[in-house]
Parts: sequence; structure tokens; C-alpha cells
Amino acid sequence: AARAIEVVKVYGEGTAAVRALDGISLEIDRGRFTAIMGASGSGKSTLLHCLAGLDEVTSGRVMIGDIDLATLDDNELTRLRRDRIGFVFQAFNLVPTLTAAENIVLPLSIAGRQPDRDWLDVVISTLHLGDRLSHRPSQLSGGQQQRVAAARALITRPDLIFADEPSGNLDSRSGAQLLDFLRKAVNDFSQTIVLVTHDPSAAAQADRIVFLADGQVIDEMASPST
Amino acid sequence: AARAIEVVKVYGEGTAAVRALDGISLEIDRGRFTAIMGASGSGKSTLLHCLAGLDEVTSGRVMIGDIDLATLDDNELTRLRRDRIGFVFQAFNLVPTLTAAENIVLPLSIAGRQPDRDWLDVVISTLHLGDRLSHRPSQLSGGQQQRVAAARALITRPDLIFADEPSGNLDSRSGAQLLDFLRKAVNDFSQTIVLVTHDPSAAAQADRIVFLADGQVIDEMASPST
Ligand SMILES: Nc1ncnc2c1ncn2[C@@H]1O[C@H](COP(=O)(O)OP(=O)(O)OP(=O)(O)O)[C@@H](O)[C@H]1O
Ligand SMILES: Nc1ncnc2c1ncn2[C@@H]1O[C@H](COP(=O)(O)OP(=O)(O)OP(=O)(O)O)[C@@H](O)[C@H]1O
Ligand SMILES: [Mg+2]
Ligand SMILES: [Mg+2]
Repeated sequence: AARAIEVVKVYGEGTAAVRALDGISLEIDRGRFTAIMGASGSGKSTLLHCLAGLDEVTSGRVMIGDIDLATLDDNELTRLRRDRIGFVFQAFNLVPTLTAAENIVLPLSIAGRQPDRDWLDVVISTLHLGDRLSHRPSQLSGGQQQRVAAARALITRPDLIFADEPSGNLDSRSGAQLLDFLRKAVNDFSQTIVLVTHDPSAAAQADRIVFLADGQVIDEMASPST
Repeated sequence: AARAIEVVKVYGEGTAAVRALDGISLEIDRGRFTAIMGASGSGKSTLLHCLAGLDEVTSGRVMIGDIDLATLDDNELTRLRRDRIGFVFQAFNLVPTLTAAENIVLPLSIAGRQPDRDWLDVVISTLHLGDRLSHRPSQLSGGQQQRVAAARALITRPDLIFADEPSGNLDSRSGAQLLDFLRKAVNDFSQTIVLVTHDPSAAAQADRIVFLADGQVIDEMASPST
């Protein structure tokens, strides 16, 4: 579903340059749940942003399906992300002036599409956001904001979901509910999920766990629970 | 060290009103490590903000030592926070235009004080920030930003440290290092720590664990590991 081929990402220049990804190659299997773990600063968010076309690589190639992202212009890239990718950001990135409900359906509004009402209800009730829909992000708890960010990524039922530590601010129960929901997206709807997490119990939901260190893949394993 | 007496905090008005704290009474013991756990939206961040004088209560009283926060004017409250309280925010709240180093010593700069160089070195090396000091927040990983926020709260060696989910974005090793550091602050320097966390292993470092639900204390226990 997605692939990094010898990807290098360098931030900055000269002595201040940071080699966030150091020649990383990774294949994300379609219809599978892949978890990515690694120390803080090891390159997980950078990898996710490059795979989702949100950040340009310094060298190497990124493929989504059989499309090389470098062959797309800005408009094509934007459309691909909008139509095929959902992204849960580590810092949520909600629009402060919109309500939770407006934030959740924003990808659809931008595409001029109407939400599937049944699916919207499923997403809202599973993530327990029903009584916070008219609140703005500043009026929500940290975990509520994180769940709104997750709902936004799921609302378009994209082929490919990238989730950057989506349960970092959730208590174990809400976290487990979100993880179950992601697991169902794979089992029932054949979506592809790439989850960055520091939580071993979240990673245990995946089919495969990839370990990063210093911008490279250092290990991987089939999930212990499958 | 800090006390909430029948504290009620209501956000909004009329039908949109949210009773984030519903008559909560809690005593934080001096020189102790208290953990606060509870479901997302149960009032943990609100409680911390009210205890630290960052938010005004709707009714009830908050005491820091034997000072009733309601008796202080804005300047006195600001000075009390600056001199006696350190706060690690759930959303970090770093200044985007300052480097990591500048963010860390900001409480001292504001007070016109110089950092204790030895202590600054201890904080920076324990939190592994030594090679990121001249980076700005947008150039840091999520976990690095969180560690900078923690360093800033610790740099003044305040009597009272409030930490709102300070390890939510950290891998288990960096998280354990931060928690050990907080534990030492209590054991070696008699500081008082109030930690909000979703992580049972972080809560296990505390002397006492308080459980919140719907803006009230519903349970508490002495820590299993002391
Ligand atoms: N400015 C506000 N206006 C309206 N409601 C608010 C506001 N700020 C917080 N709330 C509500 O108050 C309740 C408690 O919020 P709080 O941030 O204290 O929760 P929390 O326990 O820290 O949750 P989390 O674990 O998700 O961080 C939540 O239901 C939230 O929606
Ligand atoms: N804009 C930037 N300029 C310079 N360095 C950067 C920039 N963005 C990220 N970095 C660096 O790249 C490295 C990888 O960052 P990344 O955000 O991918 O880490 P991560 O694995 O997601 O960490 P965490 O678990 O803390 O979220 C970090 O060392 C970080 O400091
Ligand atoms: Mg990250
Ligand atoms: Mg909170």
C-alpha cells in the first residue's frame, strides 16, 4: 500500500543538519495493521509524514500504491492525500475556529462531499464525542481533542490511515476503544493502518511491529497476538 | 502543600455549561508524590490548572500552603506561581520563537535570575536534550518538545510541581527516566509533585494515587510500590 525506498530526510544544513531518516526502506502491506515503535527522536513522525506525502524526502523514493510521489505536482499530491489518506497528527492540528463536528467532517467539506450519516454516527459514538460536538478545540480536554483528530482521519474511510501516537493522551479504556476501532477498520473494511505508538499493548493489536532507531529500521517482528 | 476545598468549575453557561469539577475536595501532601488518574474528560487538567492558580474556580477555595488564592491580586498570583510552582502542560505550551534552551530557562529570565549551571546541566542531561538546545519547538519531535516542557518546570526547583501527562509522548525508556527524575525531586529535594497520568507504571512511582470521574474524587489508594 505504501513504500519507502532508501529514504533520507535531512533537516537544516551544515553543522546544524539533522539526519532524521538515514536511508530507510520499508514496505507497508495492504489491508494490514503495521505498528512502528522506537525511541523519542528516532524518526517515526518524520517517516509517517514522508510516507503520507506531507514532507518531501531529501533522497530516495516514496510510493503510494504504484505512484511515485515525486512524479506528482502539488495539486495531484493534495488530491491523493485527500482521497486516499487519513492522518492523525501527534499534535492533533485541529482548526481552532471550528467546532469538533466541523473539524471531523472537514476533509469531506473540502472535497465538497456529504458525510455518510450512519458512518459519522458510528465514529462519533465509538469515540464518545457525542456531547462535545459543538465545542471548539480550546474547550476540549487533551484526550477529547485527540479523539476528534482520530475521527477526522477516519471519516472519509480512506484506504490508508497513518496514526501518530493517537492514544498518547487517552486513558487505557478510551485508548483500547480507539485501537479496537482501528483493528476493525482493517478486519472489516480492509483498510491499511500504520500506527506509531510508544504503548506495547497498542502495538500488540498490529499484525507486524517495526522498530526504528536513529532514522533506520533496526528490527521487526510479527505481532505476538496474531 | 496545596488543597482544593469543595471546588466547582463550570465552563460556559446555560444549556452549554460543562461542570468540569463538581465539588472536589483534595489535599496534596507536602514533600509527597501524588498521582491523579481518571478517564479522558474527568477533570484532571482542570483540577491541576485550578490548584496552580492558572484558572479561577466557580466556587470553593484553593489553598497553596496557607494562602487562599482568591485573596491574591493578579500580580501576587503571578509572583506566587513564578516563585513556587512549576507546571508541565499537557500541550507543552512552548514559545515557538525561542530555542529549547531559551524555553527551558524562561521562568528564570522572566524573574531576572541566572540559572544554576550545575542544575541546568543535570536537567538537560537527564532528559537527553543536550544536542537539541538550539532548535526551536517546530524542529523538535513530539517527545523532545515534551521533555523541554518538563525541563522548564524543573529548572527553578519549585516547591510544587504540577505535571499534566508529562510522559504521554515518550517511549517507555525516556518516560521512565523522566519519572525517576521526578521521584528524585521528592526523595532528595523534598519537592511536592502532582502528576496526572494515564500510565499505571508512572502512577506506581507515586506515594498515593487519586482517581477522578466526572469532576469528583471517586477513589484513592496508597501506592502499591511504597
Ligand atoms: N473552556 C472549556 N469550555 C467548555 N468545556 C470545557 C472547557 N475546558 C474543558 N472543558 C470540559 O471540561 C471537562 C474536563 O476537562 P479536562 O481537560 O479537565 O479533562 P481531563 O481529565 O484532563 O481529560 P484528558 O485525560 O482527556 O486530558 C471535559 O469534558 C471538557 O470538555
Ligand atoms: N524541522 C526540523 N528541523 C530540525 N530537526 C528536526 C526537524 N523536525 C524534526 N527534527 C529532528 O528529527 C528527528 C526525528 O524527529 P521525529 O519527529 O521523526 O521523531 P519521533 O520518532 O517522532 O519522536 P517522538 O517519539 O518524540 O515523537 C528528531 O531528532 C528531531 O529533533
Ligand atoms: Mg513523533
Ligand atoms: Mg487533560
